[in-house]
Amino acid sequence: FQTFEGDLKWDHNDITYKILNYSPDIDPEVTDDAFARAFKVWSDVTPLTFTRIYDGEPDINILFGSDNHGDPYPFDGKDGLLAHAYPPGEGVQGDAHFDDDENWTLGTGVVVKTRFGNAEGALCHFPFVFEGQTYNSCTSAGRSDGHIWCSTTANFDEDKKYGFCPSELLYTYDGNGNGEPCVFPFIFDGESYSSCTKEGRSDGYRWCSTTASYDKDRKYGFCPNRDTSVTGGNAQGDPCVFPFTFLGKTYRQCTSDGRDDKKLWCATTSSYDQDRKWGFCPDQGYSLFLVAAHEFGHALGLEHSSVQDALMYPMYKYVKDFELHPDDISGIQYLYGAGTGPQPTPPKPSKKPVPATTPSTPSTTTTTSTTTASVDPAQDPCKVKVFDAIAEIQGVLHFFKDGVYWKLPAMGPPKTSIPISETWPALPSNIDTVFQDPQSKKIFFFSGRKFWQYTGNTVLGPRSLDKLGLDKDVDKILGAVTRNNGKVLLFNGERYWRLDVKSQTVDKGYPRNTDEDFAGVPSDSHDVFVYQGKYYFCQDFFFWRMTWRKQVEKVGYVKYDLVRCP
Amino acid sequence: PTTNHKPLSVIFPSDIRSNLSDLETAEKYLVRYGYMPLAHGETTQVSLRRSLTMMQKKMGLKETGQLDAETLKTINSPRCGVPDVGK
Repeated sequence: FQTFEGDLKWDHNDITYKILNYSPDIDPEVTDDAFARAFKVWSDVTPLTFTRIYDGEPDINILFGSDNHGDPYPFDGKDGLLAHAYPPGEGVQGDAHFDDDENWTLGTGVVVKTRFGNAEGALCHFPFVFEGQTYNSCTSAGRSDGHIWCSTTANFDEDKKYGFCPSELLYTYDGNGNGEPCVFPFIFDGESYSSCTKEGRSDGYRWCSTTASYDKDRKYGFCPNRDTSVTGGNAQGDPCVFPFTFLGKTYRQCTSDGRDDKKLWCATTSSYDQDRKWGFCPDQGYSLFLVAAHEFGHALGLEHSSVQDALMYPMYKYVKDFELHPDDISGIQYLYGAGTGPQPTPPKPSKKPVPATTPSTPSTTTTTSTTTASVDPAQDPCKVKVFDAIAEIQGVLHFFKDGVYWKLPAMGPPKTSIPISETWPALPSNIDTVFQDPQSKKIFFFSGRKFWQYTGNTVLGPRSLDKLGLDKDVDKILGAVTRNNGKVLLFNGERYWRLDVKSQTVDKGYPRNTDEDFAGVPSDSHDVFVYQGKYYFCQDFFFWRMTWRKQVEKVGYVKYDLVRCP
Repeated sequence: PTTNHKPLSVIFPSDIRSNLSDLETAEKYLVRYGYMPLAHGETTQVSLRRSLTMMQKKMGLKETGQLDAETLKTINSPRCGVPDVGK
């Protein structure tokens, strides 16, 4: 993870936010929910709280806008740049802006929340069947008033559950019209309008008067997008018109004809050839929740991460069941500390008899025999906070701590600890680093400024690090990355050396700086090792896994992901 | 009315702004997200290679310093507008 220069962060934990406007793509209720869930992502792992306010100046202002939207960083139309946010601070700092040329959804296609009807505001179910015909979008079929509707189950004929779809005939949003529907025709600047218009505005939003005359009443609202509304193009927000003609041919659905990029488009009038009005058809869209969670990360002080699976990685990727990545957790907790976490679950009654505090009085209570063996914390790898060393030996991961070690079994966490002295009697109890040379199969152990070399049961050592050519100021070796060429990299925090195993001397040109050659991992890792061809850098409870191309591909928990603790 | 000479591919109005060469697109991206200084000159090519390498490293791509297919795909993918490097 990365934080902004100077570790910019809020100086208080009770953060306020305000939603300044809404997107025509998503119902305001769905938007409110998406933002609330996005904030919860961060409040779940920190002491931060987020409160929505409607008046006054909040810490975080949230707005939707297109192109030039009031700050020095214009948006770029559909796709490309989706949103941006500013690090914590006053004024525009902390604010999050979303590009309204995108098709905002929850990541899997248009979200159509119904109103009225008998489905209590449920989302449309596409496709649905009505009078034996299948519909993939809202329809006015069966009605004569022009209102579009949908079924909220797969089959209207059977379930009869329905609601009305967003349209300007149903409601408007924002503005000062109290959400009233458009009144058509309406008068604006002396002209009559019979549909939503962008006239009089420079931001591209479609609006209408909620009375018969805007000139007289000055009441207006913005038009929600219909589920068939286009994005991009030159008719943003207008619905597709089917059938339409393009180069003389009639189209009854969206098409990619005429485009090299295969994107689906439609005309928003009955003739593209004549009117040249068009836009892209609704696609999967971008998840407002996921993008908002990312942007709020910036608003709280996180910069972009290099970890591809992290929320703070700069590229958008839809994930169905979102979970905050350990890298993001590390970042936000670096700034704000950990939260109090979930409430503890009351312990279940133990089957194990509790020893009496005063053993003098014999108990008359009959106790069941103990079936659960007690676990000595010192012998349980799941109780270990930080291991002394971790290494792959004979293809099996070994965890070392305070004179014992555990071998990772095929499944589940290690069960039995083994005294180090049983297997390698010459070693001390505190081991800093272990590695097995892939070629010679020799095992090297490091403790302080000493090291040992085991070949089977034969031991060499202890010998001093001086023998390897390491300076006196190297107090210990904290990790090792083995290679198949007879070389091994020895790490001591911010520096590392390359050791030639055969000659047992470090190569010229070393030490080098860890952070220069291994970007994206902690330079103060206390364990470094290779497991199944990947490099692992451990710090605190976490590990950073890196490919041989030095690409960080995962950040995980040592306890859960490596030791496999429940 | 239809035209007699139907073009094979239609350039829509808003496509004009994205009608840049891959190289121009890459330069725009590198500048926008902080990998490349704004100034251009004799060192442009050197700067481009260095900037591409920096970007590839940051994004976890293979560090070729070239505008390869993987890099171009990343450049054309949706993303956050906050710069990756610098303020």
